[in-house]
Amino acid sequence: MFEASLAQSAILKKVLDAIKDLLNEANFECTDDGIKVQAMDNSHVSLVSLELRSDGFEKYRCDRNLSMGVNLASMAKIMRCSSNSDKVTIKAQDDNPDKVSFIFESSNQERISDYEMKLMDIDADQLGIPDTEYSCVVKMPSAEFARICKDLNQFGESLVISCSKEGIKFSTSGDLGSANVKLAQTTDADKDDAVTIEMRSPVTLTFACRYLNHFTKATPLSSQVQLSMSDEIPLLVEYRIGDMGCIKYYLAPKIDD
Amino acid sequence: RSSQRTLTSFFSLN
Repeated sequence: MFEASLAQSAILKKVLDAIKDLLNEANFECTDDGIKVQAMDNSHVSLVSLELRSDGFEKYRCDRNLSMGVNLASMAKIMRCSSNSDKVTIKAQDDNPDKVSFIFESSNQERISDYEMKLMDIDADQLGIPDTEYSCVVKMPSAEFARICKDLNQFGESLVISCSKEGIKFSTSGDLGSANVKLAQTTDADKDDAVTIEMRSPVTLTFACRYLNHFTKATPLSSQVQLSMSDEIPLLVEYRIGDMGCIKYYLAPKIDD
Repeated sequence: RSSQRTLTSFFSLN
């Protein structure tokens, strides 16, 4: 038996919005520790790694490890049937379930709805991701990162990210012309609008802007985003989900032939 | 000219 409750459905809606455009389907791996999802997009250029720890749930019970193959568009349809303030409970009866239930309870308990979703068998590749000491780790406001990705996406398909001690620079060019946005490190590191850079050595990397824009769907989850970069390895873009977990996106760089 | 790599060229399959 698996049962997990969250006091507010809003957080699960935001998590789903952050992954549903990148992934069609994914296995939700449920253990005593929590729920994990690791899946690549169809083209195997990017990867989503989601973790929701059990101690972040209002109630969490997982008697046996189980894997739930979820069609994310279907789950998004169901989540849209909840109000943001609803309590949500995810429930699966069997050890090897072929369906999962979502129960939404209004805050005054006067409205209770439940939706049953069929699960699917997903045979997906799992990647081993090594722990990496990155050359540059940048923390910046998530809304600023989203704005830059959206603005620069108009100019070209590729976005060049350069990071040095002075700051982080985003550049692109195309038929229309070129664009550059530079952010300097801020002095007050504690604020939500802070830009902080930890650097071992400067880095310049090129990425497909389209994927970065997909990642920014996670912006409502966190006021800050963390970018970790080293030359010629995938970019890590990380958003915290309150105190209960995080969503990590990895993106393979474009490399000169 | 740069070309897009896939993640499987950086991370190993489990």
